[in-house]
Amino acid sequence: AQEPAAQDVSLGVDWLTRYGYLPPPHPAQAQLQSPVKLRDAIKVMQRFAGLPETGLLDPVTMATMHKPRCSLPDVLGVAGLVRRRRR
Amino acid sequence: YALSGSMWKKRTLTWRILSFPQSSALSQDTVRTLMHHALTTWGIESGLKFQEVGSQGPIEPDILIDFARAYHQDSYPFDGQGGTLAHAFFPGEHSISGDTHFDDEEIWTFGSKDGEGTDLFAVAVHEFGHALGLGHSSAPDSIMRPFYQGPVGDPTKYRLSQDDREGLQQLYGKAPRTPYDEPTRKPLAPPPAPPALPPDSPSFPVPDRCDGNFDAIANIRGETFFFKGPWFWRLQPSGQLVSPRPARLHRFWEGLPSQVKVIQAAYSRYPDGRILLFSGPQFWVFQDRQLEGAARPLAELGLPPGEEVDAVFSWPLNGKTYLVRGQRYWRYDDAAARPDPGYPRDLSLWEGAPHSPDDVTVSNTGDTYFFKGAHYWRFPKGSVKAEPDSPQPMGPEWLDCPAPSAGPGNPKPPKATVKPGTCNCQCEINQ
Repeated sequence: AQEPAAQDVSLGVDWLTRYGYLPPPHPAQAQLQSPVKLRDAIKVMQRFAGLPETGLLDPVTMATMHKPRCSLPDVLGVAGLVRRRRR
Repeated sequence: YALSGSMWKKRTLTWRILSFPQSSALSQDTVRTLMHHALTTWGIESGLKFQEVGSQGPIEPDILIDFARAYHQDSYPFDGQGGTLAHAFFPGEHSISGDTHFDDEEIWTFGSKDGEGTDLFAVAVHEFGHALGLGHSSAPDSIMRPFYQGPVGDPTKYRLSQDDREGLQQLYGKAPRTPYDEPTRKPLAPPPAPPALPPDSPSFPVPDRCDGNFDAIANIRGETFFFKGPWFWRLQPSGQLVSPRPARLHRFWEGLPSQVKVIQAAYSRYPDGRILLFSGPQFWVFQDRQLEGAARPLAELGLPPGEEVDAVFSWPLNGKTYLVRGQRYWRYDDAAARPDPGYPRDLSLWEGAPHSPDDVTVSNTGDTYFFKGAHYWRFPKGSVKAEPDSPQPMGPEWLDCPAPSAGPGNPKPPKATVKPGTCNCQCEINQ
């Protein structure tokens, strides 16, 4: 399969982080995103989207990331929706 | 389905529409009707009721519905047409809990055939699922899938999928049956009893759950399991017992050796969710209900060879496993797959905890519970100090049983660990 462009990977990682598939980057830890964790995260996203679980940021997966959706995270516990806010 | 970990304690919820969509062909009445039907979709499958309240009244509604655009004073700004369509806040005590926001820059439609616009009813059903405590689902026919799936048909006829129903009923139980409910399907035939096991007949009495004194207690996938001898009970997040009659251990945990008669501790391991059952100086690892591999020695988790365990639990704050025996506890780092150094430690670090607990669990809301006899000690989320009103009787809150009256038959709860300090003790022979 054609290697995704660097920009796509960057957008993809942002999207996966926003919706809870990847842990938010820890400021103190200059932790590289392990390819295995990234692939697992993409697979879980593909399952939620009903796509073939390739684990790759292929074109159909990237296109799905632009589809209309609910703004809650898909994987909870990473970014729960309980915010301190005056109603 | 996925549960968010919070739920409403009450069964009647109030709602109100704070603002209506600015640029939509839908009238305000249509919007209110669609919201009513979207809530009813969840109500008819559970014991929940919904009541619209007016803006003048004193009641602050549980579910406040708002059409807002871009940044709107919460941490989840909308992004114009397309992209994110709406969101809702999970149940809780916070004023924003249950509130549901729709992106006012979408073109909200209803039942449109040409694929134009975004169907308000379908999105509302989804968001109210969040407002009731459900997370996103990956089930193909679930309304809780994260991506917009288009209109879902006539709001007065729409019914939740099985996945959505099961998630909802885990939290709020089934709708109370009405006389007109005719069972649409025959109840499932009970599984054939394998000949080797004695039948479940009254001649084989089952233990009484109201006696307490369980061998092990564990929170597994949001349900609380109470083990006693070769039996166990299951309590759903809604507080309902799956059945007042206990299930047979070896019929459920497939592969558990028949000579294992008592489970001394049990827990669901973080992060892979495997279920570990402990008996004697060994434990067994289960994936769902199937045994994975042979028995393993407790020494693997850092206990001295031959040592047994009273309680095991996983603490969400650090994801580590705690193993309690008598007045001491060990800690195991699952991520690093090795026991933590510097253990065992004294159990009094858990201020107020009883020694040799029957078991320890962490509830869906994050509180830690020590169980012993017919009582429990509650440690608020993240705290290692028992609530001052501990211990409390288990019966009423957990097992649908009356509170035990203290008496010879029901000894008072064991003294908790005493705080270290000077002691003025006169011990006389007759006291």
